[in-house]
Amino acid sequence: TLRPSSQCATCGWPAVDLESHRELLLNLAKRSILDKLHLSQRPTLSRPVSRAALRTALQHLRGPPQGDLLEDNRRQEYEIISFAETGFSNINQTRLDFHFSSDETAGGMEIQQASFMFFVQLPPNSTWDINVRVFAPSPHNTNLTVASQHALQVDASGWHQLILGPEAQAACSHGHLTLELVPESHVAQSSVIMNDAAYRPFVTARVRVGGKHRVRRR
Amino acid sequence: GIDCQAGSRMCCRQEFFVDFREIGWQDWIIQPEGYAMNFCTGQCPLHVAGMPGIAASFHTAVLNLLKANTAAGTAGGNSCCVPTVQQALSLLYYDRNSNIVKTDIPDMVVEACGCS
Repeated sequence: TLRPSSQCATCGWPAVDLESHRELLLNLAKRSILDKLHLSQRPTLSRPVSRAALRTALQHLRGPPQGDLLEDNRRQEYEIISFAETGFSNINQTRLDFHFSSDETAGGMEIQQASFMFFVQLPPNSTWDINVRVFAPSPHNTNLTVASQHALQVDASGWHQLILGPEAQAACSHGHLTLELVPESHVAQSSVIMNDAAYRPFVTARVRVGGKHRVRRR
Repeated sequence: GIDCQAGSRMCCRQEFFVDFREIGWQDWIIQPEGYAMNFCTGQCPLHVAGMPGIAASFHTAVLNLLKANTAAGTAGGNSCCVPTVQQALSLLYYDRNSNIVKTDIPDMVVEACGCS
């Protein structure tokens, strides 16, 4: 800190002795990382993710385009992977919940892109029609209502991606996204794999912090 | 920029690596394994102000002129040993919902130092 009519902290001092300042520097590094991530303390992991699910998700996470970091006044961007928790389900529908930490970031989150990734197991030479419903809180109460839906036809086993629209992005921004999978055809029971750790469905989101309420001074 | 050596007194970059295992953060930070923080330290005599690391520019020239004109009254010249080149720190970590987050935090790694 440079004060009027005084020298700044580093001036007039030789290089510091690292060993005697080690604790101070470690605390400074910890505080610096937590501040930049808008965390008051290090997260405590309440729902550990299996290594298989982590490996699968990371293989599908695409990095941001080169140059994004320096554009737009170097606003910090995040990519988040949220793993599904299975909510109310029956043979006709499966409900998935995704949680995002909207309260960790000052000024709220601005979701730029969100994708739903899910693994489907199908018998050979078969197709499967499915509706993916996006739920959002009703404007009049807290009940969830269908905000949009996407009809998909899946013709091969493997990972599938659905780019989610603005309704889903808004739900992610508010910290909670609910999707419902409704099979239209029943060629294969339980075609979407839910319980195997390596095939757990997830949502990837690209997030910009503080986008909505930012005031820019020129 | 100059990297600090034993007994350095002039403005230089001191390397400092924070091993996440050492501070018990390896469970929530997936990658990288540590943080090459580094920092700037050392003296900035007036004749060094504005160099190295800060490219010659109109602003540098004006600042140097101001310093030269006011040097008599201020021993230190208010010149500081500061980062002149910084890089982002890429982190892959678990948040408190056990989501996996990837982000690039700008200006976290000091690459070079110079006198302001």
